[in-house]
Amino acid sequence: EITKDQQALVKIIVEAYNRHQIPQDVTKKLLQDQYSAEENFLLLTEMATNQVQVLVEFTKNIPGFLSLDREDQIALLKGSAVEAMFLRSAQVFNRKMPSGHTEVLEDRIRKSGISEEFITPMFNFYKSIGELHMVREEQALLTTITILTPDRPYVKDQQAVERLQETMLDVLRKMCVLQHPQDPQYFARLLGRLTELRTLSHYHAEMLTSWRMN
Amino acid sequence: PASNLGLEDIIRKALMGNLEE
Repeated sequence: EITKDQQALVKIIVEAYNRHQIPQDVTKKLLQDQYSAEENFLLLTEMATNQVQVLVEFTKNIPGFLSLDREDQIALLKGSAVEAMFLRSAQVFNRKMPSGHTEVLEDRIRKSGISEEFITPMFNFYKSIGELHMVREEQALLTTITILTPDRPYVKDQQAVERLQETMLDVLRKMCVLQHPQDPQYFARLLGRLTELRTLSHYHAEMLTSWRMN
Repeated sequence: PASNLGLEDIIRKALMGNLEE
């Protein structure tokens, strides 16, 4: 059973998740199907900045986050930025979109100059997230759990972060049991995606270097 | 290192935004 406090917690997190999105004037540009390689590179770079700003605005609303040590807050955001961006991108990519939009987006990514060896694991990850058919509450909580990973570099008070993460994991676990009673492995599968995210994040640094050189 | 510094700058500015308000 989810307690009243836990329900209130989920409500705050989901509202923040819905409120903080990439600005529409930026996403509209993504859907233009006429663009040069340079325009594409500039837009995807602009989006990366927006993604980080959106991540920070969302994270400030996570109950307890702003009570953490200030430098730990920065360490958590720095450490989780790439994973959180991939997770959010995967969720957006799998959302129902008007006809043709998914194809334009996929085409844009494939023609961005990013090497195929990185594109493949990225799209594989997007597909594996899509297969989960997560509801909004699960997406928001999984993102929160990613951000509140205690073993990021330079985090000093790991126990404080761990306590906060445990609170979120407990709520998510209960939600999975209640929402997916016929699939007792659902929670474990969600957490399995976090391991995939870590792998993808390790590819990311190499992906950037090769892309910049291209 | 340069791109990591850029990321940290963006994060610090965005975090500070609330305090300034």
